[in-house]
Amino acid sequence: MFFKRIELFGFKSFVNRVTIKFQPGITAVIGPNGCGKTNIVDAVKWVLGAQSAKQLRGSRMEDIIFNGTSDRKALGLAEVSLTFDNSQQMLPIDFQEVTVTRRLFRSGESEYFINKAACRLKDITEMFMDTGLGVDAYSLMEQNKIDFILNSKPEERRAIFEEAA
Amino acid sequence: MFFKRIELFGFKSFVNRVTIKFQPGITAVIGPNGCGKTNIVDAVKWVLGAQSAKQLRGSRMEDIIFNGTSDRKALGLAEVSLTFDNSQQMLPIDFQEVTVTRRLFRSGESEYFINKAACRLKDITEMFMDTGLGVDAYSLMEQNKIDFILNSKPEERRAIFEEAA
Amino acid sequence: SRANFEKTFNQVRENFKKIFNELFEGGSADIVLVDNENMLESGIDIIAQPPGKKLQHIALLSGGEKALCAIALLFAVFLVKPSPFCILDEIDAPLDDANLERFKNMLKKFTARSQFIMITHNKKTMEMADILYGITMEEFGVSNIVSVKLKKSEPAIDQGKPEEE
Amino acid sequence: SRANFEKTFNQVRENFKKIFNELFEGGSADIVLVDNENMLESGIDIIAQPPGKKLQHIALLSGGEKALCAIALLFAVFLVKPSPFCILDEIDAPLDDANLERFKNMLKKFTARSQFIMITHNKKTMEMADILYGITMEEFGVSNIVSVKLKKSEPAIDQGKPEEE
Ligand SMILES: Nc1ncnc2c1ncn2[C@@H]1O[C@H](COP(=O)(O)OP(=O)(O)OP(=O)(O)O)[C@@H](O)[C@H]1O
Ligand SMILES: Nc1ncnc2c1ncn2[C@@H]1O[C@H](COP(=O)(O)OP(=O)(O)OP(=O)(O)O)[C@@H](O)[C@H]1O
Ligand SMILES: [Mg+2]
Ligand SMILES: [Mg+2]
Repeated sequence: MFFKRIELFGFKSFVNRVTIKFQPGITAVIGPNGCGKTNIVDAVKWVLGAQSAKQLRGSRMEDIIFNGTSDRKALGLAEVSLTFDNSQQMLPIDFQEVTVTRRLFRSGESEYFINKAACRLKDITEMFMDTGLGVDAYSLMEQNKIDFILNSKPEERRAIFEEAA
Repeated sequence: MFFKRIELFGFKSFVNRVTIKFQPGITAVIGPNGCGKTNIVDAVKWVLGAQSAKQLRGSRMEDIIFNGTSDRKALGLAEVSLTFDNSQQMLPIDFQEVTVTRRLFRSGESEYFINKAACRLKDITEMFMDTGLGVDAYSLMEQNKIDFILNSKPEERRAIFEEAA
Repeated sequence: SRANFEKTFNQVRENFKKIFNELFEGGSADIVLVDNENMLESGIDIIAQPPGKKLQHIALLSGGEKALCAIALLFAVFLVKPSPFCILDEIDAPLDDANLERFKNMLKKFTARSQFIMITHNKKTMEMADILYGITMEEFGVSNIVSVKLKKSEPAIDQGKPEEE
Repeated sequence: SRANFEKTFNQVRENFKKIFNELFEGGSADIVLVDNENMLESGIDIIAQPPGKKLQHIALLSGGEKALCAIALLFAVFLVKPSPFCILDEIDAPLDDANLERFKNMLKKFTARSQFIMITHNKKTMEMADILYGITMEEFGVSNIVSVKLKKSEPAIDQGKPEEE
């Protein structure tokens, strides 16, 4: 299984539809302060099932929808899709390629899709269950949080081992 | 007033007596990871009156005393002196140069000196009272704590303004 | 289940010891259960001893040593349960040049198993990427993506059209 | 006293607006009392708006923007009550090259009033120092100091005897 691409639309500073294609191996993402690099990480966490705005550095969930600039109006919707190559059937679903989509309207309504078929958030989190992927997974090393695994209390560190078990 | 020099002996990784002379302007301190740069900041905080081991990244106060390496035995004492130029009488004491010293023995006994005359910790913290210097002062920007002023709760931010008032 | 957790814990522990020793070029480390009797509830402690230093609690490690130790733990878990992809957001920021090289060499060993997405400002880290993307904000507040060709000296942002779908 | 706090608060606020605008080359910022009625107890909120972006809570700022915002606040307080010396421990780590230059230019304006001690790994930051010290650990676990002459290209650690007292 590998992460083929991410598509962002209306998510934080990504007001235009932007697609980023990844390769196996190492992809580096660079750019000036505040240009939107960590917003991409937030987008991945959101689709993988993040439930609280605080995990996405916001105070309300609407904070993830593009809220406008001096030249552009705020949008009413945020949508992010992650596409994976599933040729080795790592995800328990019978498709060669799996696209997971999450949408949020300013009204507060949420929608979730797996390969364009509507589903529940629970279906997405269950699909990723045994892959080591997830919102709090050890495989998402957030900015300035490298100390986090070391500084947290001994009880909190169990989570990493349980995830891997 | 300016900070003329610091002298460390037995404080954390400074087992040898080391003197660092500062100039007005900018002094840069460089060196590989783990070589002892932030230990110097801890030493300054300690002499300025730090009361808890946690402020110095330890769990007990003895953690600041050199605890040995594969080739050297642990020491029984840590001592740090800060020397200031006081020709403009910023510190309310009648000396051209002021040296503040703090000592800790493994037995737990502490000693404090101002220009080699024994004093109490209270005398030191009172002497620095109106200078903007102090353990939690805005003038000590610790490693990875730059977000601290921004992330803390609104009530906690008051401290900086009160310090300056 | 207990057997499962115990097996995983012991595997991660073995890996951590090995990888720590390799990343620090010496020294030793360990992970221990705080409460041995109660495997399924116990917290987990981390002990690290950089080369030539005394065994100590991880809170006394320096910023760079902590980051390297956390990286060792991440890779130790990865060996037991590789997640298909991993996002690292400025994980290289606290590392000095020597530790950055060691981290890079270690990372290369994992790219056969997993895909890495690295956000960085460090030119030495960019050099190891298979593909490089630049996030720009030519229009204030609006994120866009461009593909970057890395010339050995400077990344030249290729203003060409971002990859169109 | 109330009058004293109010005067300081308003001065820092004016400075913060000015310095933020200079460091970010545009945009605006403000500090407000959460509870206007109760000046002596109220918490303090920070609002920041990088150039061209919408006014928002500081939690949504990026890592580098937060660091620059905290630096603006530090200097704003410094203008009201300059502390004789200031220690900055790797404050430049999250900044990109452009923001680092702006920070350096701003810092130079303050060196007439206060003394700065900067711990850094960044060669561009070292260049601005009046004097440079290297901390080494030639003997494992033992910190020592050497004075460094900065040749424009590479800092050449002068292995000469550290400054003997
Ligand atoms: N809902 C939103 N609408 C518009 N812009 C937003 C929204 N949420 C966040 N932003 C913007 O995104 C920017 C932060 O981006 P991000 O944290 O990804 O930067 P970065 O590239 O990681 O920078 P750094 O190198 O400093 O870490 C902020 O300046 C903020 O204004
Ligand atoms: N009591 C002590 N005795 C001996 N060594 C100690 C003691 N306390 C801390 N140390 C050592 O000091 C080192 C940490 O030093 P410090 O945090 O100053 O590094 P640094 O130069 O700031 O590195 P970085 O660039 O990674 O931030 C640790 O490796 C630790 O082993
Ligand atoms: Mg970021
Ligand atoms: Mg440090």
